[in-house]
Amino acid sequence: MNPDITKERNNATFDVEKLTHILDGAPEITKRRREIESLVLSDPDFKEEDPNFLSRSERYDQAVRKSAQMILKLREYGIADPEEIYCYKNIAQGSHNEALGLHFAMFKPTLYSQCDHQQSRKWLPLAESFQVIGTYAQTEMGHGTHLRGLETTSTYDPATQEFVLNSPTVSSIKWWPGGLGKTSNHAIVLAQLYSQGNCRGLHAFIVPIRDMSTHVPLPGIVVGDIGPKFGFSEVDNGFLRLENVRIPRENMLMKYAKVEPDGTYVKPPSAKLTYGTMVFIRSMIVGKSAEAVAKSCTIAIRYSVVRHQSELRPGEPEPQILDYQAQQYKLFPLLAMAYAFTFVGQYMKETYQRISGDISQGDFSEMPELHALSAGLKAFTTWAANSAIEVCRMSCGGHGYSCSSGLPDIYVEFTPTCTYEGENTVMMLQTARYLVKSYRQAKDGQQLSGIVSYLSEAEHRRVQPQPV
Amino acid sequence: AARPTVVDINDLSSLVEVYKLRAAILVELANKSIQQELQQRKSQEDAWNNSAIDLVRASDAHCHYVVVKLFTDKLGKTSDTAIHSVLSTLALLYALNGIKQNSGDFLQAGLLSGPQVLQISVRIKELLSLLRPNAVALVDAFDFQDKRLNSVLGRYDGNVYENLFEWARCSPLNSTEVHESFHKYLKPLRSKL
Repeated sequence: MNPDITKERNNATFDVEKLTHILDGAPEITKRRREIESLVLSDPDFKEEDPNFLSRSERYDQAVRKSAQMILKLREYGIADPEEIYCYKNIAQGSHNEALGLHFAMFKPTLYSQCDHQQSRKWLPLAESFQVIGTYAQTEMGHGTHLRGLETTSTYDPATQEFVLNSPTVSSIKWWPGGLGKTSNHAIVLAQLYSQGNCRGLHAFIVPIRDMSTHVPLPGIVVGDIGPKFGFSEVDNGFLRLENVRIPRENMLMKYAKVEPDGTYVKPPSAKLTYGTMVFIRSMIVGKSAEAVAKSCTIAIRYSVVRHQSELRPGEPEPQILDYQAQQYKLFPLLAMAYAFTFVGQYMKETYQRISGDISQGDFSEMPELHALSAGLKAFTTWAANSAIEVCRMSCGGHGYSCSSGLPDIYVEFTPTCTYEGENTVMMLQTARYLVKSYRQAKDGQQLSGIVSYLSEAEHRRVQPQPV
Repeated sequence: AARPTVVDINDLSSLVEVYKLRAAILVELANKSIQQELQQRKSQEDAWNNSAIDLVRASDAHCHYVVVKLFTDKLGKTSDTAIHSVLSTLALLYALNGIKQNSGDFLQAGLLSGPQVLQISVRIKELLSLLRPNAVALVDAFDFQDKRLNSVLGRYDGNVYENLFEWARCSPLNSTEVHESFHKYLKPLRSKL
């Protein structure tokens, strides 16, 4: 053990273990997390090549092997709780994403939340047994956050009771979805529904894209990997071009909106329901922001007590760089941010679970607030975290730039959060729409509730700057 | 109007109030911008687009208030005295640093005075010194296993240099003492010069 870091630990004025319990949520969660982590750490099957020393293809290959291995191990250990699976993957993946990531994070949750009873009976067992490996194809080459701009079409043909899916232009090619390029054999495709000559807006369709035994792309399907990115080397972000592909009527996810055999369209109770999955993901992203800042601070602060540099007082030995006020001012506000975002992440998870419970009871009243809050906090925390990682890297000097520091990987795996699942500026404008609407309601005398209730406090209680 | 609230920069609930008012005022300003655009006969959509900067700022301030509020709420649920103390220091640093980085908003809204902003700078330095002894313990509390952190610089045992050297030697470029490019390119080059 490095003597500097030992000395630092002896300086602590509080019980670290107790604080870990607060960060995890409870002592038993900490205990269980460590049990799960030790399963991976002691498992020789998870010994792997350092991805930094592999080519892109080797990294993808290793990632798929690990994903497949994790699935078998999770069953072997009987780990089924989503939180525990998340914890298992965190330790198995390190800072890297997994090729099958979207199958778990988007494809399955969407099946669970958007399939009607009959569809659930068919698709969930296939997805759970990995007969069907899926992704979620929403973003197009020319359209992203603005969902109403998506061009992919799904036209209902009552004669055959099928939907015809098509990419009408180059800009409508589905672009970016993780796992789309080489891994998945199905995709939930978001497309503009047309029935009886009318456009019904955006709906979700299960589209087979590869043969389930040979994995060869199906007729009318042009699919592949979009090429190297800044990071996410383990993930085959892909493209998907649909050339008048026919799927049965039953493949439209119909828990809320429906198309009858004759093409009659039944509207969903709330337009926001298609956003359900996005709100879930955005709530989770807040937690990812906290984790990224926490990891970066851990690296930078531990290194800052090991690294000695220059001379603070003439004739004295080189001090630890964390003794410089400038280094403290770089890192400690970020350490505070890591804690702040951790607690916000806990709040968002609890709120999402509470409100999504209400929605399944048919109560959508808090959906608009959650939608606005998750959008704003996703943008706020990812922008701040993105900058924080860079500050931590630079605080480690040249060694921060080495892949061995872990900081380049944390950065390139995190930075897409500022543009995916809703580009941040657009997210802030969505939140602003809700704030301005609430503000006008307050001006009209309505009493607001929830996190925006402060807007209805009459005449914003003025604050008297305190004489110093 | 309600009695004005006095700001105590060392009191977190007072700072939450200041963040709340900043957000409320920025929402009001954004709405005012839209109204002004509408009065100039702009369409609803153009009025919205021409107020986008104010709208983003209002949302940012709203989220900032939510984060400071939730951090403060969390403290209220922390019973351990020593942990409450160190988390309070962190929360105060987060709130005050946020004010320092956005001091224009608070000054423009009349929520804080110039001398108070200077006082905040002094207070931040004090908080940095207060946190210094606990810095490593605070990151240890995140409890990242080395495998998960995947960082030679952030190792739990702090043995950075030995492991940095070890890591570099594993790099594929070092799998042979002489890389094949020497024989393929450099040696032939010499014979041609």
